[in-house]
Amino acid sequence: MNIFRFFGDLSHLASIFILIHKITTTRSCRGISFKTQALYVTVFVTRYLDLFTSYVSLYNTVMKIFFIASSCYILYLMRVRYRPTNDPSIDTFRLEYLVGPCVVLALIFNYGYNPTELLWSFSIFLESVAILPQLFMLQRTGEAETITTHYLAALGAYRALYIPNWIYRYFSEGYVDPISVTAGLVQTGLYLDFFYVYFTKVLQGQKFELPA
Amino acid sequence: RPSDSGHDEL
Repeated sequence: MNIFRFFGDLSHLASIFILIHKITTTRSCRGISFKTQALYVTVFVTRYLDLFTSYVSLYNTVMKIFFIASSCYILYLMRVRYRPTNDPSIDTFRLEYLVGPCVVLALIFNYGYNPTELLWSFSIFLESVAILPQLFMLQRTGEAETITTHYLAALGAYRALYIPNWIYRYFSEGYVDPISVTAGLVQTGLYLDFFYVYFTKVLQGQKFELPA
Repeated sequence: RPSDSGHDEL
């Protein structure tokens, strides 16, 4: 554990709390992609199957349980409690374009041909693109509530912080995980456009609006 | 290999 990873994880936790806060206080999941949230549940469930097989630390176990539970809770909020506020007609990204290639990539790049390793690898690739339906929706509507942009910023910061974490681990432990690093760089790259608008508009007190 | 020690990152 190093500070980059720790603050990355904290940022990830923060993003989830911000999202739950947004949905429950506005009593609406408007502007949130159900598809992205469903992908996160898939990511956490397929990756954290090792909860039953390998113990890393109490921190690790608690975080894994939290990520699975909170992502399922968010789906519940969107699908049951605030269902009328969820508009599927603008959440139109085709999931098969994401899941299909991730299955193929996991079959090619993995650390072992067994179900746990294949699912782990799949979850890493899937996480790297899981935000796309959300970003696509943002692009389509051209604007976002400020709280939603804070959610995305916290999620992007979590990914960004994992990069110095890997650099640090390389020098301090000689540890390199090529699958995580490659997928992580792609994932962080997807946020660059968003961050540009976030820094130049939202943090200057303006509304998040994309140029027409 | 990363998986020998398990995947310790979240």
